[in-house]
Amino acid sequence: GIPTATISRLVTYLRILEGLEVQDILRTSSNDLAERAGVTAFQVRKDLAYFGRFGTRGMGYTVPILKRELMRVLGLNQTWNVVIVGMGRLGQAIANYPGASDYQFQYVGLFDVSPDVVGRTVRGLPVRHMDELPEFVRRNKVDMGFLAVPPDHAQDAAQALAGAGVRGILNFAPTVIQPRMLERAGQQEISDEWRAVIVENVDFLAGMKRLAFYILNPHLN
Amino acid sequence: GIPTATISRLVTYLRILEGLEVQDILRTSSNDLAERAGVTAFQVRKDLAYFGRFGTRGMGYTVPILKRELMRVLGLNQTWNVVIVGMGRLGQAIANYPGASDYQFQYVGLFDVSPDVVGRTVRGLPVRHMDELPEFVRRNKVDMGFLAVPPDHAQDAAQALAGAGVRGILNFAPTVIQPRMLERAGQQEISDEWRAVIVENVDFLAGMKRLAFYILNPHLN
Ligand SMILES: NC(=O)c1ccc[n+]([C@@H]2O[C@H](COP(=O)([O-])OP(=O)(O)OC[C@H]3O[C@@H](n4cnc5c(N)ncnc54)[C@H](O)[C@@H]3O)[C@@H](O)[C@H]2O)c1
Ligand SMILES: NC(=O)c1ccc[n+]([C@@H]2O[C@H](COP(=O)([O-])OP(=O)(O)OC[C@H]3O[C@@H](n4cnc5c(N)ncnc54)[C@H](O)[C@@H]3O)[C@@H](O)[C@H]2O)c1
Repeated sequence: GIPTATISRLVTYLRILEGLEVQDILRTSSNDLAERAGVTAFQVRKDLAYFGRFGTRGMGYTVPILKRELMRVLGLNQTWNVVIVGMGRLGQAIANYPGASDYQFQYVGLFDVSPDVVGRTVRGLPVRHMDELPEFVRRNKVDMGFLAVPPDHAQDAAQALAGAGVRGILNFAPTVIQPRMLERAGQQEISDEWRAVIVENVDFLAGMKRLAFYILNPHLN
Repeated sequence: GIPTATISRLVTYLRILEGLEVQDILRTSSNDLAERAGVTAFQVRKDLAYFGRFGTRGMGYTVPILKRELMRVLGLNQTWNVVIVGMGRLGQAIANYPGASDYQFQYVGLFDVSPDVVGRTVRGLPVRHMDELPEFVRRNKVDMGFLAVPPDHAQDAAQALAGAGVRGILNFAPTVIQPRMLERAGQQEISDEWRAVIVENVDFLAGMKRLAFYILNPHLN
């Protein structure tokens, strides 16, 4: 499959293109993008080649067009309906994060199990009980669940999200989320509700480790 | 310099090695690591080559030894003293995150400016006022500041951290942190307190975009 590193680079190219657009720079090239991204021009061309021919050979790329194509490839030209599961400190920080809505990640629902939290309003949305999740996901065509519960509750909450019908789970808990398995005709198989669910993990620890690395190796920054 | 993607891959290899160790698997190879990391064996060897010869040609690597070397390269075999600046929702979520202390990122201090927060105790540590930061950083040999303040306050708080003498800033605010510049002999130069400071950014948005991408392109997962 496509390496995760390619996706990260595509996100980097997109950020660079947005920066160029903000400065009214309308043309770029694989060399220019490569320099700004800290990779080789060969890598840039290889990454973009997965998704089609964007530029004119030898002529570079038009910034708004390449940006639009990358946004399409990265699913950013459509609205994603998101619920946050777990409205403790992290869940509330996520709900209040301004960066998230520019890219059409719309928080449509907030969920928890604790009576201290359920019923409160955060950014204009009521925090509902997890019992309401399946019906809510169906009615509001929810695409993704952001999982911000404690690690020992993460698998249960993930099961509830998969059972409710989300297409993806962004997991912030420091634990591995497993799909529910079934035995069919003597074989272990992924259960139906998990079959099409993508799980992606988020971890600050990676950022902390990068910082430590660059403090020790500033010449490599 | 070394590409950021290389650091991310090194962190991935380390996570894989930890996973192998937990299962009592003591040998690995560039092919094995490559397969688990979703990259080529060539890439694995290239990444490790930056830091020395770890394995025996044709014989692969010993898991605990390679893990120890990667931890050294990534600065994980030493303790890092960390302060969190901004003890709102995100700052508190960070302070309570269990994953952070395994790797010897020790939270030694918590700082804020708001009277609602200063004086409270979080995980056994008192939240101090920013006025105490310079003295605290000096006395406690603080290496890093985690910046979890609102975007319009981030530059000021970063300036306070640099002025106090930290070696690195992990920035969670959705804004670009700039070093303070001076004019010397008619030239623009980085100010002394910023000269050796590394700034690294953390953003959930990258994880959200990755999830969107894989939902649209499951065959590339
Ligand atoms: N990814 C990262 O880098 C990172 C950073 C900080 C925290 N975290 C993790 O995020 C999680 C939340 O941290 P926090 O500080 O906000 O914890 P918290 O205790 O403040 O909040 C957790 C919330 O989840 C709710 N909850 C528990 N079980 C639930 C369930 N089955 N369904 C719905 N809600 C449920 C609780 O009632 C609570 O309100 C933890 O797993 C923590 O380790 C991750
Ligand atoms: N990186 C990410 O993915 C991500 C995710 C969520 C939130 N965020 C960002 O994290 C930041 C904090 O979010 P939050 O929800 O915790 O906000 P918050 O308002 O709950 O907390 C911010 C805290 O910073 C304090 N503060 C303000 N100026 C300060 C200064 N100069 N020095 C010290 N403390 C100061 C405030 O008193 C407050 O307690 C925001 O910038 C937000 O956009 C980032």
